[in-house]
Amino acid sequence: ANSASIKDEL
Amino acid sequence: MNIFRLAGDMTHLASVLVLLLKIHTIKSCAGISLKTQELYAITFATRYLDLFTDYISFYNTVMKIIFLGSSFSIVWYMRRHKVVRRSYDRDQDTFRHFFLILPCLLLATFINEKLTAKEVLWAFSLYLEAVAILPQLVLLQRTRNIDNLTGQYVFLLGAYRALYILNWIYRYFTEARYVHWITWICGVVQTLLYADFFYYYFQSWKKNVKLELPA
Repeated sequence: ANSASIKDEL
Repeated sequence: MNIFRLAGDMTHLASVLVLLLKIHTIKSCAGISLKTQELYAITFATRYLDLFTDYISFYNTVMKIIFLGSSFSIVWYMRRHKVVRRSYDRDQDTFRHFFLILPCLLLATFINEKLTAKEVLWAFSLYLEAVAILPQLVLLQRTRNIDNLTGQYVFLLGAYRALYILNWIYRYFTEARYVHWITWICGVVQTLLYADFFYYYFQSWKKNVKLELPA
């Protein structure tokens, strides 16, 4: 998976 | 999670606690912009839609619920609480939400990571958060007596944004393929908006005098 698609910040 | 990110989140949390302390304990929202608080409530409501679609971590979920809950309860207090609402500087807080919301919505439909409802709303929330502090800064400029809690609230919010920039720099160099252009540009713009406030905040701290922003 593209890490840009994972939104792990608030 | 790195130390900058954690420190940023904790500073953000502290800012919300300072504001709730002022509202809940002193029963006053003098000097606080309802416009800014409503923009934050919209920001979190549109960004944290992923609470229903993606699970990231327990920490992430809890923090999202805290920021959503606190932002909506602050708006509730300022609009509805029989004592708190009386201290609201309605006549000074004249910024129009609409002028910020509409351009952000337009921008989000053109500049986003993917043309889906969720991604457009996510981009919208970033654009809106970047400018949400403006009504608060305008109100501060108009306020003759900025109380300590209000000054600390805005300072903590600005510190949270600055720490997030350090977090991005750290992640860029330590994680493969960690690139978030929209987040970064919005974050830098947002932090720059605090530059002027920071300047006067540190001046008043150094000289040990009451914070006042020149009109």
